[in-house]
Amino acid sequence: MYLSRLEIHGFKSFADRMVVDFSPGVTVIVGPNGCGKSNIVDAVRWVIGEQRARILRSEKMDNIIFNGTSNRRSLGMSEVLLTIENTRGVLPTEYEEVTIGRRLFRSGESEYLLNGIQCRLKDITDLFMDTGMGAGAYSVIELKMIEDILSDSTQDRRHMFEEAA
Amino acid sequence: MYLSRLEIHGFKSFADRMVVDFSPGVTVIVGPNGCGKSNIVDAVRWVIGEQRARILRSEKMDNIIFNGTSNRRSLGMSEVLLTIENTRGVLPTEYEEVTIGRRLFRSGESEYLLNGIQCRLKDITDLFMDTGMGAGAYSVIELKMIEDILSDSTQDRRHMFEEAA
Amino acid sequence: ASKRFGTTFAAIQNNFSKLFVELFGEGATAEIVLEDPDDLLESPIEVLAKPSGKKPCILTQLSGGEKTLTAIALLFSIYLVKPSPFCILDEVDAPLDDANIDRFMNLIRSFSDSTQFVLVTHNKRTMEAADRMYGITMPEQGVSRLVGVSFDHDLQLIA
Amino acid sequence: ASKRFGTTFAAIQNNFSKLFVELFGEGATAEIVLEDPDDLLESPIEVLAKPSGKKPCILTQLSGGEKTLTAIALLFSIYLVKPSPFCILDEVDAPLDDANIDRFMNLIRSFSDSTQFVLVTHNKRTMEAADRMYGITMPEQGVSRLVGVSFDHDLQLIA
Ligand SMILES: Nc1ncnc2c1ncn2[C@@H]1O[C@H](COP(=O)(O)OP(=O)(O)OP(=O)(O)O)[C@@H](O)[C@H]1O
Ligand SMILES: Nc1ncnc2c1ncn2[C@@H]1O[C@H](COP(=O)(O)OP(=O)(O)OP(=O)(O)O)[C@@H](O)[C@H]1O
Ligand SMILES: [Mg+2]
Ligand SMILES: [Mg+2]
Repeated sequence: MYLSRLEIHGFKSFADRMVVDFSPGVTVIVGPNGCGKSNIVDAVRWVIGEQRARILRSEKMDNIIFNGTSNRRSLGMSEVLLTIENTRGVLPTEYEEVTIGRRLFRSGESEYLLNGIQCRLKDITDLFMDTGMGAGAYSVIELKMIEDILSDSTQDRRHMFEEAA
Repeated sequence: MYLSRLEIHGFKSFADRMVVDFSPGVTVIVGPNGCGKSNIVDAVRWVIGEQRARILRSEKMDNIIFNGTSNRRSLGMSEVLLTIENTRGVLPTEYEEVTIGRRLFRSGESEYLLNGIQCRLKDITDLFMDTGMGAGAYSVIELKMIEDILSDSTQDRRHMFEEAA
Repeated sequence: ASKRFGTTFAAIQNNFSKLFVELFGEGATAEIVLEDPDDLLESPIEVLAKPSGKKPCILTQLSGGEKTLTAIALLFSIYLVKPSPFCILDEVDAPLDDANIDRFMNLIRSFSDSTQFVLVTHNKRTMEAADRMYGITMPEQGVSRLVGVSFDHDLQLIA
Repeated sequence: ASKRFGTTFAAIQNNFSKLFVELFGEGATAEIVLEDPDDLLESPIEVLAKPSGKKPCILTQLSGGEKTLTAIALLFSIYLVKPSPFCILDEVDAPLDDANIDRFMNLIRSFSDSTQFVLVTHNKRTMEAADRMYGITMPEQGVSRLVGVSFDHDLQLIA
């Protein structure tokens, strides 16, 4: 099982639609400060179900929608699609390929998608149950979290161990 | 006014006496992970009067005394001396060169020195009053503090501005 | 539930000691202990680390680079028990010196059969050790764009 | 006391706008505002930053590198008002890309007549821009030693 494609449109600094094809193995993302690398990481956290705006470095969830530049108007919607190759059948579904999606409109309405069909958030979190992939799992790590993993508050550490049990 | 010499003996990983001569301008300190670079930074914080063990990455203040390796016994005392060229008379004393010192013994006793003569901590903090050099000033910065300077708690920021006023 | 936690904990403990030596070299030891072994479900978890030749110390005394390596060893010892299909690391290599970057990338390489890695980095040594590289730029200020994929390690791409 | 704070604040505000443009380039603007201008002595201080071509944003939306540069601009705008004789920076250049390292070191250079700088770094670009370099090693595990001073930028010293 691996991530095979990520499509971002209207999420943070990605005003235009961007498609990234991933392969297994080790991929690096590079670029100057402020160009949008961590925004890609946030897009993955968001599409797999992250509900806390603070984790996405935002005050309110609608801050993740592209809010314009000096030459462009802000957009009304943000959409991220993530395609997962389910080759080893880790995800509890008979599909070979699974695409999850999430949309947020300025109006505050949000949608979740599973292979193009609207579904509930619960359908997506159920899909990831016990695969180590959900929003609470430790698959997305930034430097600041390294401090937390070792931090004095052993509560954080216990949570990691419980996730694995 | 600039730092002209730093002598460290028995402070953290500096079991043997080390003397570093500084000049004005820009000096870099380099070396592998864990070799003792940040310990030098802590030594400067300590000798200029830092009282909080937490800022020196320690639980108790006596953790700053060299506590031994597999081949060496721990030491009983830690001493740091800092010589400052007072060329522009910024420090309120007639001496051209001022050496401040600090010692800590395993017994818990601590000494402060000014040009080789024992003094009180207050004598050292008085010396630095209004020069931008004391323990509370913003002259020693690490990456984690960068987060704090911009952090949500505007209390931190206010403190910086008040220090300057 | 507590029996399951017990076996998971023991497996992680074992992995952590092995991985710590892999990252810090011979002579280094580390362990994870339950502060209160009788209360499996509530006890806090302590980590003790001893880089080679040094006295064991609590985590706050480790250097920036040593802390990062210790956290990585802990993370991967959990992955060994419950592999995660993918792992995204955002500039976790920033505090590491060149020698530790190499050890870190060797560890990543040894896990890359079961886990897919996506690393955000500014470090050229990390870039060279990857299979693929994507560049992100902002030709129009404020709008991010994908630059291109370079398989042949043509580093000028990101100069 | 509040009058003194007022003048200091205005000077820092002015410096910050200038330094921010120096670090982020033309078209970038930033400002520091008092949330409650009538209460000089208690009002919290807000920082708003707008990198070139982007919409103004609150600090949490800035990237890692942008945050570091903003904090450095703030720190130096205070130094302009009350110069500190020395400044020790411990790996603050870690989140910066090469172009921003150069801008950062140019700023350091422009202050180095009035302030002495000691920088701890792993970044070769920062090393090259310094006047002097000291190396620290541990020939005996657990015991730090000074390696030597290199004035002529002989980088093999730290290889
Ligand atoms: N909703 C939004 N609309 C438009 N731009 C946004 C939005 N949210 C964040 N941004 C912009 O994204 C930029 C930050 O991008 P990001 O954090 O991904 O940078 P980065 O590539 O990780 O940089 P670094 O190397 O410094 O970590 C900021 O400059 C911010 O202005
Ligand atoms: N009291 C002490 N006695 C002996 N060694 C100590 C003492 N306190 C800390 N140390 C050792 O100092 C080391 C950390 O050094 P320091 O933080 O200066 O490293 P560094 O050069 O800054 O590394 P990095 O590049 O990773 O930041 C630790 O390995 C720790 O064991
Ligand atoms: Mg980033
Ligand atoms: Mg350090």
